[in-house]
Amino acid sequence: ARKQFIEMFAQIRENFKELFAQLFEGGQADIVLVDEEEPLESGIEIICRPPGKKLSQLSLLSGGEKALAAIALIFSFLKSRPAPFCILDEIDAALDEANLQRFKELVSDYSKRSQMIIITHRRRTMESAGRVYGVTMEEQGVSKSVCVDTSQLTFQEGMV
Amino acid sequence: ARKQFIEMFAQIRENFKELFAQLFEGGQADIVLVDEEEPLESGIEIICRPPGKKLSQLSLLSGGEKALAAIALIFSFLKSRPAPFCILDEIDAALDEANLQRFKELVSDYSKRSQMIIITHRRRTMESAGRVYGVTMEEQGVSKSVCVDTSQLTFQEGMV
Amino acid sequence: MQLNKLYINGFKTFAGKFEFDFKEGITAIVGPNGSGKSNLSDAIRWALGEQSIRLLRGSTLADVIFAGTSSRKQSGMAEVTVVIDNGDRAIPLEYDEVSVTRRVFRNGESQFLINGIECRLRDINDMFAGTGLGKETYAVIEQGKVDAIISSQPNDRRGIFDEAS
Amino acid sequence: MQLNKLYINGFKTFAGKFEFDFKEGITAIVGPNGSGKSNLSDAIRWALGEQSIRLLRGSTLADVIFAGTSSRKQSGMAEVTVVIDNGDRAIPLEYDEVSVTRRVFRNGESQFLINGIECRLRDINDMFAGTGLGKETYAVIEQGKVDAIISSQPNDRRGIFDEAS
Ligand SMILES: Nc1ncnc2c1ncn2[C@@H]1O[C@H](COP(=O)(O)OP(=O)(O)OP(=O)(O)O)[C@@H](O)[C@H]1O
Ligand SMILES: Nc1ncnc2c1ncn2[C@@H]1O[C@H](COP(=O)(O)OP(=O)(O)OP(=O)(O)O)[C@@H](O)[C@H]1O
Ligand SMILES: [Mg+2]
Ligand SMILES: [Mg+2]
Repeated sequence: ARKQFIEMFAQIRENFKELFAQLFEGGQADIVLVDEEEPLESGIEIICRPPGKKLSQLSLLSGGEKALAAIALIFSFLKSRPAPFCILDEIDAALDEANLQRFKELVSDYSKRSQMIIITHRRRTMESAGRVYGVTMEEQGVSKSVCVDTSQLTFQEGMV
Repeated sequence: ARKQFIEMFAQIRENFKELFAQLFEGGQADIVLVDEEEPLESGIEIICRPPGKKLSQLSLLSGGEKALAAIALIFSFLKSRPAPFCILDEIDAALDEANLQRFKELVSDYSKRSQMIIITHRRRTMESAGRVYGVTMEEQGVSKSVCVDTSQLTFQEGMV
Repeated sequence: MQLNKLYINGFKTFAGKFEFDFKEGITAIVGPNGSGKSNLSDAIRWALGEQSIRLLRGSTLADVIFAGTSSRKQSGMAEVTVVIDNGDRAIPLEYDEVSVTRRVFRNGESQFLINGIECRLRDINDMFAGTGLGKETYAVIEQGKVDAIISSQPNDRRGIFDEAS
Repeated sequence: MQLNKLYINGFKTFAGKFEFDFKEGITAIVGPNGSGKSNLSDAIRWALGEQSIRLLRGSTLADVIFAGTSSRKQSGMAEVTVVIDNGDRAIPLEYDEVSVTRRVFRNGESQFLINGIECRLRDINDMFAGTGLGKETYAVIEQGKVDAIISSQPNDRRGIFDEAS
């Protein structure tokens, strides 16, 4: 169990370093065991340094930087241990347009390994989907859904 | 102090009922003192019922409904006790396009009483501003700002 | 292994019977605030055995049953079935598809079924162990919780690392 | 009463001297993630006397001083001045404009000034009491905290009600 954990941890760490630099277009990130002697009990430290900035505490990162760093970590797990499917509920809410584009590319890339179900209000994210389910309430308080194939859709700004 | 609190509380309550129904286009809301005997110590219960839905616990509300209810409450305070200025940091992040429009109208309405400084990534919210400050990092890690009068701006989707 | 179908009946705002088909690749779920998008994600988590009432945003287990509206009666039970593609035999059962069903009644009684045969919650947890969809899954991220892992304390981060190993 | 000007020097990512003019009505602040928008809102809260290190997202008071980058040295101090229009004499002082300045040095020493004259934090708090901009203000909403009032417990909601009365 100990050997398995250490191997997995080393893989996730490599992935995180790579994905962070990809999403932030630079900078450095790392995950470190607080207590190397006890890998199965130890807490886990996360270090993030956006490009050009000094190493700082995670709490000083901006809302969008924290979300992007978390996305890098989530996809680090999916890279080594792809889950059968993945449900992401508005994880793009804090991102600006440029980061939204990078997120969209990452999701398209990973959707070849794991099925992705993404709940979003952002147009740019919707554009990457092969299929869209629209959930509405024609009758107040009761959900109804309709499936649309994206090949016939053009997204208008005000659509959702 | 007791009389003052009770009077203020009654005003905020009226405002909240009105603003909630305005933002949700229906439904009911209320704020209630947990212990009427001790107004200066009592906790405060908030009740929200979106239109057509049964009265439910606040925790069952959706992300966007919670944000909209919170906006109704914040503006209930501003209505009775307008602050000299107000800083709102991405409070529109969870809203869909229809609620974004209602929020925009509310902000325009209240900007006559209090000065509004709004940090946002949503285009629709930007359109309501008389002045826009763009904050960027030409030099990594160092902020720079530029002021633009909105009369010369047309917002492109990808702008920010 | 992937999600093929989802059947929902009486779960939160899904008052009638619903069927969702999923293909591989990316499916987007869109719609107005409060229309039921996150309820869909809750339905899938619930069917896979989620026990935390707090994560399901209610205060009792029966809070997931459709509570009724001004024009519709409440439901007597909630039922969700998740149909998973097992062509790659990631789940060690001799079926191409495996369906997992969960039901709860107003009196609090609940049932779990695998391919229509009643089982215990333990059997469902055992089935998904090691797939990444277990209790501390990194594959389902709730609304507003994306940066929870970044903002939490070092000792609270163990969960998702243990899930992956 | 409204905000007329803001001068910032060495506060968080604002490494040099900056000046912002504000008019009445709505001012939008836009820009990429991590560019310094919320730092602006922190600067205003800080100048008005905010003492909570957690709300300023750091762990020491000196965390608000520009920490330097790979190509610029760190600053020795942070200074923010907020100029408030007092034409309506909401603040009982005989000036059309009232400026509030806060400084902090690397050694932790801090200064407060009203119209250029050194004062204590208490004087600033007294000045803003009753305007809605006090400690539990309902007029400054931080990022990600909009629904905190809705999600909190009944006893924790007193703050903003006491501020308003
Ligand atoms: N058991 C139930 N019966 C009926 N309605 C319910 C039940 N549980 C929750 N709801 C309703 O579901 C709604 C929330 O739905 P949900 O969280 O899925 O919205 P959403 O589409 O994710 O919206 P957003 O875009 O704002 O996040 C609430 O209005 C709530 O009252
Ligand atoms: N004392 C400091 N010196 C230098 N940089 C700092 C200091 N304090 C915070 N920062 C940096 O400021 C950045 C965060 O800025 P801020 O929170 O204002 O971003 P933002 O524009 O609000 O972004 P978002 O749209 O993502 O919310 C972080 O990258 C952080 O490293
Ligand atoms: Mg939701
Ligand atoms: Mg911010």
